[in-house]
Order: sequence, then C-alpha cells, then structure tokens
Amino acid sequence: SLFNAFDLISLSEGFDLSGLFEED
Amino acid sequence: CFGYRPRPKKCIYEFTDLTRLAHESRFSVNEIEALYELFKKLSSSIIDDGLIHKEELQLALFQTPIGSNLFLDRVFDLFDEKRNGVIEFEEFVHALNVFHPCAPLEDKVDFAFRLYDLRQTGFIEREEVKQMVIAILMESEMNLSDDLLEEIIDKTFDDADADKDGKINKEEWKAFVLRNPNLLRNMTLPHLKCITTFFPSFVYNTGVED
Repeated sequence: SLFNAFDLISLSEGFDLSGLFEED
Repeated sequence: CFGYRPRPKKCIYEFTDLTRLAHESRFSVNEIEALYELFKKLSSSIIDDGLIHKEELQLALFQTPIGSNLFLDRVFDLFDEKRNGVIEFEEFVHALNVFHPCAPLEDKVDFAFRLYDLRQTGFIEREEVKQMVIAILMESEMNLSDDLLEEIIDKTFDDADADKDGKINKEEWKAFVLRNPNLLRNMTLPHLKCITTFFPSFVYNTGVED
C-alpha cells in the first residue's frame, strides 16, 4: 500500500526535536 | 569614539518568573530550572545573548548552522510567538510544554496542524503537502516519480479531506490523526518527563526543592 504523505513528512529531522537533548 | 554599542543585556530570570512559568505549564519549578540550563546552552552556542537564533536551533538539531530546512523553519516560527526572529525562554517553555508526554492530545494536534499549514490560511492545502513531500524527499535524498508523488498525495487527501474541497481543515485533521496516531509521534518528547536528570546542574542555581 502507498505511504501516507504525512508519514513521509514526519520523518524530517527538522521535526525531530529529540536532538535538543543530545550531548555534544 | 569607536562607535561603541553596548551588548544587549541578557534577560536574567528571577525565581518568581520561574514559578510563574511552572504554574502556566506542565513543568515543576525544578524542571523549569533544568529547562533553563538547556536554554542557556542552546542560546549561547553561537551568539551568547540569552536568545535562541535560528542558526542555534539548527546547530543543535543538525550539528551545522548552515543551510536551510523547511521543517526547521516552521518549528522555529511556531516557537517564536512574538515573531521577532529569536526564541526567548518563555517562548521556549510554552512550545516545549506542548511536547510534554502529559500535554493534552488536543494541543499536539493543534501544534502539528499549524506546522503543516505553511501559509497560515487555516487549512492544510494540497500544494503545501506537495511542497513538504518534495522537501523531505530532497532532505533524505529519495527519488520518487511525479506520478507516484501525485498518487501518494491523492491517497492522503482521499483519507483526510472528508468534505472533498481539496484542503484539510482542523476538524478533518483531528479525525485523520486520531485514525493515524503515528503521525503525532514527533509531538512527544519523552526526555521532558525526566529533564532534571539531563541537566542536573540546575541544582547549583535552584530556588526550591520540589
């Protein structure tokens, strides 16, 4: 079956804010 | 003589400000203090002025301050409530409050809707979805034929656009994400439930023991 467009969009790193908590 | 310009004064938060922010959010005072440690780290990574600039958010998420990303632009714009090009601590707390594991689903649905409503028309339009899909394909270096791209967008609108007017309104969006809760996975940051353990240094400046 086809992807949902928002499934694809939500993969963006720009939306993944967990990177804020990563150590340097 | 040398065109002296004083450096902008950093905003120092008083204990009463932190207490107020705790009352306005799902965070305790100690958690607000720990978030302040995170904020100080982010806001001093390029320009140490007590404000998060877009490049600083980008540096934190992408490990580089250079380049542009449609999605990061949208996230930044939603954090920047005053629309003055920087994120202040209060704005930072307000936005992260939505990402708290205990935040109401309604708030997450609304925030995600505003993220995707690129032109802020109150609807997620087909052109906006296409623009975002093309951006994610470029970001991830994936190739899709135009036909397949159109097919994916058609299917999405078949599922989400209940009144078939070619755009997704907030009610349609809410019904759609309730059927596809996976779409909200980025709207919850489990780290926020134990933020004090990520930034234990808050204890050196704390004004209260929770």
